[in-house]
Amino acid sequence: SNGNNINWPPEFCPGVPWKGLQNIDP
Amino acid sequence: QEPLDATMLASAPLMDQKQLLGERLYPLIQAYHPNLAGKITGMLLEMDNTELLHMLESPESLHAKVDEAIAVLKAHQAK
Repeated sequence: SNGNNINWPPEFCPGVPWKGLQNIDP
Repeated sequence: QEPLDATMLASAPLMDQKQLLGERLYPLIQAYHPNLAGKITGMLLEMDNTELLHMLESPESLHAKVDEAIAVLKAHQAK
């Protein structure tokens, strides 16, 4: 993924397993 | 909550490391920016874990990075 993705940045939610940039749809 | 140190962190898988750091950073960031805390934490988690550990120990450096992240986020959203 890249910085131009509209959904960037991925949002961290406490208690929810963090998947980092994989959270973002390509 | 136990303090987080580099040794403890290194023994966890990579995504768990980010999770541990995120769980600690989030409440601190939430104190500055309740509405953007999730996004800002997500952005900061892209940084090196050593830097994130330093930010947990140094409110000044955390605050500086949070301000930086907000500037980047606003510029991104303005596109």
